[in-house]
Amino acid sequence: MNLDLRKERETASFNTEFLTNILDGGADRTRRRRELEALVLNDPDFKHEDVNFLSRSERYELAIKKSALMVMKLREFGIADPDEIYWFKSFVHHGRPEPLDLHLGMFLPTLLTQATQEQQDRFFMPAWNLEIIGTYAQTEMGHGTHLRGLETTATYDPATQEFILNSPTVTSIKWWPGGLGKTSNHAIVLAQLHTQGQNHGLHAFIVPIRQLGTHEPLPGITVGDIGPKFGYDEMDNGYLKMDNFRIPRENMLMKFAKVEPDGTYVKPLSDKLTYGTMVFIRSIIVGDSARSLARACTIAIRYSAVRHQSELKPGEPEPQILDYQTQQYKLFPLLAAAYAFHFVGAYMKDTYRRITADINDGDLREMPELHALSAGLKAFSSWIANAGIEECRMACGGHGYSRCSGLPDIYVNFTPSCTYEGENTVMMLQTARFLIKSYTQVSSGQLVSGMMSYLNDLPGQRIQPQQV
Amino acid sequence: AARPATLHINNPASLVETYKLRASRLVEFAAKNLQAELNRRRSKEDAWNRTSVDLVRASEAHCHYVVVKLFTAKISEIGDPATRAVVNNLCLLFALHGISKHSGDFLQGGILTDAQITQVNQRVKELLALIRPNAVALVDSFDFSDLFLGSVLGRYDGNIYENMFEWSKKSPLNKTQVHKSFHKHLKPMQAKL
Repeated sequence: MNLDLRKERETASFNTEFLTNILDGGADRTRRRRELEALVLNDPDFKHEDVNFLSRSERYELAIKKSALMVMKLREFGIADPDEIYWFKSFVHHGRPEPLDLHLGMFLPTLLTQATQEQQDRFFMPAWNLEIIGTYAQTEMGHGTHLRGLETTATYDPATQEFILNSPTVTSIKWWPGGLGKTSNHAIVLAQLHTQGQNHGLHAFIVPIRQLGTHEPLPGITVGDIGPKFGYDEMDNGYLKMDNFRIPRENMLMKFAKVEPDGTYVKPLSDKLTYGTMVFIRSIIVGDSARSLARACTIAIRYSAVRHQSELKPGEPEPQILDYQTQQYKLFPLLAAAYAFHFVGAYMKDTYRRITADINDGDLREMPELHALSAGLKAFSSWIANAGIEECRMACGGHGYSRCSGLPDIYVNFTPSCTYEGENTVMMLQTARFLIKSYTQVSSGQLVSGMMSYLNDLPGQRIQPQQV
Repeated sequence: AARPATLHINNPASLVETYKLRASRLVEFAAKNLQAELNRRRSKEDAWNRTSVDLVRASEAHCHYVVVKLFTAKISEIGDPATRAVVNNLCLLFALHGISKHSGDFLQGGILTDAQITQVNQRVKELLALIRPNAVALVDSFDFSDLFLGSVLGRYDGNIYENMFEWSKKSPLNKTQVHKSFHKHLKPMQAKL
């Protein structure tokens, strides 16, 4: 052990184990997380050379190999709890994105929240057993955050009781979804639903894209990898073009909205429900902001305790760079933010679960606030974490630029969160819509509840400087 | 809520109140600007676009308030006194650093005075020194294994330099002492010069 780090650990004023337990949500969860990590660390099947020395194709293949192994081991060890699957997956892939992310993180949850019981019976088990490998194809080449602008169409043909999926323009080609290029054989496709001459807006459809068994693209489907990106080397972000591709009526996810056999459209309780998966993902992104920022702070602070440089007092030995106030000013507020976002991420996940239960009981009251809050916190936390990871890299000087530091990987794999699942500025404007609506309500004398209740005090609020 | 009689810069709950005032002031500011644009007989969409910078600032202030509020609420759940004290310092640093970075928002609304901002900046520096002895233990508490962290600089044992050298030797370029490009390109060029 490096002597500096040993000394740092000996002089701490608290027991790190207590804080680890708090971060995990209890001592038993810490124990369980470590158990799962040991399963991976001690398993020779998961050992491989440093991915920094591999080509992109080799990195993708290694990720697929580890994902396939991971699925078998999850079965072998009987790991089925979502949090435990998430932990196990993180350890297998060292916290990096991997080709099955969208299958586990969006395709399965969408089946659970948007599919009818019959559809779940038909699709969920094959998907759980990875006979069906799915992704979530919403973003197009020409439209991302502005969902209503998506151009892909799903036109209902009552004669055959089928939907005709079509990519009418080059900008309507589905572009970016993770795992779409080479891994998935199905996709949940968001498309404008047309029936009886009416456009009823965005709805979700389960679309087979590759032949089971041969994995060849189906006729009418053009699918592939979009090429190298800033990071995400292991992820086959892909494109999907559908040329009048027909799917049965039963492949439209109809838990909320429906199309009858004759083409009659039945409205959902709320148009926000299709966005349910996005609210879930945005809640997860707050936690990801915390994890990525925490990793970067861990690297920068440990390194700053080991690195000695120049002299604080003439003639004295070179001090640890962590003793410089400017280095502390760079890193400690980011460390505090990592803790803050960890607790906020946990709160958002719990709130999402609670409100989803309410929605299942038909109570949608809190959905609008959750939708607004998850959008704003996703933007707020990812902006700060994004800038913070870069600050940590620079705080490590030249060695922070080497891939051996781990900081470039953390940055290039985290930074997409400022633009995916809703570009951050647009997210903040979505939150603003809810703020203005609440303000207008208060101005007309109606009280508001939840995180907005501070607006109730506005009329009486007179702001005067006070003594310290 | 009543305005804080005084600003307790060592009390996270008092800082939550301050962030709440900032958020409600920026929401009100954006709402009034939006209304002013509408009064100029601009379309709703035009008015919204011409107020969008204020609207984003109001949302950021709202989110900042929510994060400070939830962070503060978490502290009271921590049983162990020593752990609670350390996390309390982190919470204070997060909140005070935010006030320091966005001091204009707090001054403009008359929420805080110039003297209070000076106090906040001073307290931030004091908190840096208070957190310094626990900095490594605070990142150790995240409990990232070396495998998961994937960093020679961040290794738990701190044996950075020898491991950085070992890591570099594995670079594919070092598979041979002389890279094949020397014989293919450089040597023929040197022979012609």
